[in-house]
Amino acid sequence: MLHLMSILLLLWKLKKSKSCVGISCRMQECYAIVFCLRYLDLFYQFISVYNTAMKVVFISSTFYLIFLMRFQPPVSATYDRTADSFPYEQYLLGPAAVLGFISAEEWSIPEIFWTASIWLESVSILPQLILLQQLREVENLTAEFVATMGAYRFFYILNWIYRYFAEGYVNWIGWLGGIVQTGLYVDFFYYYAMSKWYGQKLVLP
Amino acid sequence: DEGGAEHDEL
Repeated sequence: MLHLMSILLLLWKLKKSKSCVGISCRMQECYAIVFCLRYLDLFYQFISVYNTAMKVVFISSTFYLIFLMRFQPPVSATYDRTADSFPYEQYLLGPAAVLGFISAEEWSIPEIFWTASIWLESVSILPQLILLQQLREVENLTAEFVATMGAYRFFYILNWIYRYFAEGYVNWIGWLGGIVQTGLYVDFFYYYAMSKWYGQKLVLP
Repeated sequence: DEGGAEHDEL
């Protein structure tokens, strides 16, 4: 739900402020790739209505966000591709594909794609965090959006702890990816929490 | 886990 909330928060921000200054479209592109790699089973496997519905929502909303930021005025007029410049193609996609192949539980396309999507998701926030570091001042809604993006994976970790003790569920790849992903947020969370605590605007060093 | 890894999470 936190992940869904982060997407809805971003949609609301774009619609309300008609600006995507401070928002990384490259991060959304990474998430679109994550979802396409991971949700291929939409075509051949049914787990539950909830599972299918959320997959469709995540894929469609992420592509809609990219469309808004890249091609739909007035939002796209505020998008600066030179500022949002993290070269994720070689820095993130390459390693995720290699790691996905090496660490896949079995060498089948769905499993390799699933594993690569876990590694890619764990670092997909980097373009967004790097863009914020360049801008330093973080607008309120953006701060909330990034905070929910960091929080959702932390709640997966809590669920994984529960599932490990309740049903012996083991998911090494997901666990490692989740720890890396949450770890990348820790310093942002610190500055976010401080700005909330002291009621000041969020400014990154 | 049975056969191919069953991924029931989003």
